[in-house]
Amino acid sequence: ENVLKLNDEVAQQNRHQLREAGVTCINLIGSPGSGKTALLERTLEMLGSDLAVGVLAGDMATTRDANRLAAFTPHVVQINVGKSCHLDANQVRQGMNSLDLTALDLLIIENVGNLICPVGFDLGQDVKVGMFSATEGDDKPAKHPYLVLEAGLLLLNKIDLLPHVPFDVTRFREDVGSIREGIPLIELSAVTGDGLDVWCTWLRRLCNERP
Amino acid sequence: ENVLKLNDEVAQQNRHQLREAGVTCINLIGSPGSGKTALLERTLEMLGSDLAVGVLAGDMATTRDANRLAAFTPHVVQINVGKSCHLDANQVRQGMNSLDLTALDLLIIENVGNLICPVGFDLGQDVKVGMFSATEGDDKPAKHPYLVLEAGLLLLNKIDLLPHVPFDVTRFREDVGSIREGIPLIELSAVTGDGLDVWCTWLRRLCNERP
Ligand SMILES: Nc1nc2c(ncn2[C@@H]2O[C@H](COP(=O)(O)OP(=O)(O)OP(=O)(O)O)[C@@H](O)[C@H]2O)c(=O)[nH]1
Ligand SMILES: Nc1nc2c(ncn2[C@@H]2O[C@H](COP(=O)(O)OP(=O)(O)OP(=O)(O)O)[C@@H](O)[C@H]2O)c(=O)[nH]1
Ligand SMILES: [Mg+2]
Ligand SMILES: [Mg+2]
Ligand SMILES: [Zn+2]
Ligand SMILES: [Zn+2]
Repeated sequence: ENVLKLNDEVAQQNRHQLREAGVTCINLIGSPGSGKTALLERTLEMLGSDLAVGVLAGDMATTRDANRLAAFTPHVVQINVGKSCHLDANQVRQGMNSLDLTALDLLIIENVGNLICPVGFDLGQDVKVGMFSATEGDDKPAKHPYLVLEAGLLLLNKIDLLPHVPFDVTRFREDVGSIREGIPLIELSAVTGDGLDVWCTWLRRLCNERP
Repeated sequence: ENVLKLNDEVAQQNRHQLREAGVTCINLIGSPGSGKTALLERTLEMLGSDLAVGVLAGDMATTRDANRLAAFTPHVVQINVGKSCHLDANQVRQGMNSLDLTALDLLIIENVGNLICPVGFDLGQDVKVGMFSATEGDDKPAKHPYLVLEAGLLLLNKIDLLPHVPFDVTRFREDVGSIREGIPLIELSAVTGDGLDVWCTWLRRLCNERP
């Protein structure tokens, strides 16, 4: 439909601009409170010296996420989408204009908290990363197959809470595999730091492959 | 826009049909994994003898929620919305057709796991109920003001996990109050049963007021 076609044209322009500037870009998609910002706080800490990382944070309202991330990097911009349910390529283009792309190796877009609508909107990223969390229940991949199909990487956050919640990790992994065999899955905790090294290695490799 | 106008016409027909049948209806809106189904499992158990309760469960894919609820009542129907992000009035009308409304006092619609898109779509309900959970972080009301403004009742689920998560209940309540002073808020746990009596009382009252 027309809105999507227009979006994809702008997304392609974003993609071109990012590649011209040598910036790798990921689009992080997950439920409200799955721990996207917490993960990015840890990521900025860990990668800070190796890679120059910028963040574009999308939310309906508030600048709380950008405020949290600003403690770790000056390269942060908040987009408020208002009564919308996903970032679009035009908003990302505007966000990119207020960042110094020449100073960055990696741009992480933290999409609006929503497992569904962001999946269908190209922003110009290299990879969509889908994030689940252990407190949401183990059936979320089965209920959100389009995200599993679209993502280049899946994350399971909050694994530190597994002892406290009825989450069947085996079933979760099987459901992921039956939708998309072989898709990379990293199990981690933004609070304890478990799995963050694997995540950072993945990010570094992506930047080296697509500088 | 046209889609919304068509939806609202069907929603009004649903509303009329429900009132003709003497069925009170709520539209339960919350993030993926906030505990909607778990709450309804407990609710069906507790209300089972006083009120005849039916559930219409919406998900992109799977019948897992309907399967869970079928253990507690025969009055359950699952709607799979596919690549959509919210139930619409037409889908609810179809769901209502496969329920025996004459046998029901209360119909609970469990909307697709999504804090945003369902807010704008009238389904024919008497009240929209917004559900947050303690594992999502205390900033969700501030980030989702339209849900707070649209809801007739707000729930905070998973309060049993408060000792394990950095959730500031005072800040949460203040944010709710500054968006909408005096909106009812029930803090509960679908796992321990805390607060469920208050929730069931609210439901009973609603059914008595709008039989
Ligand atoms: N136990 C535990 N809690 C976590 C973890 N990651 C995040 N949290 C908590 O989860 C809540 C939400 O974290 P956020 O980082 O705000 O989540 P988010 O996905 O950015 O939320 P939105 O941007 O609003 O969609 C906070 O209370 C965090 O402390 C984790 O790995 N383990
Ligand atoms: N500790 C705790 N866990 C809960 C509570 N309520 C639900 N859960 C857990 O949270 C996870 C998700 O519960 P569901 O009932 O499937 O959540 P939902 O909102 O129906 O999920 P969707 O329909 O997929 O959006 C499950 O692992 C539940 O056991 C609660 O009050 N306390
Ligand atoms: Mg965030
Ligand atoms: Mg459910
Ligand atoms: Zn949407
Ligand atoms: Zn939507």
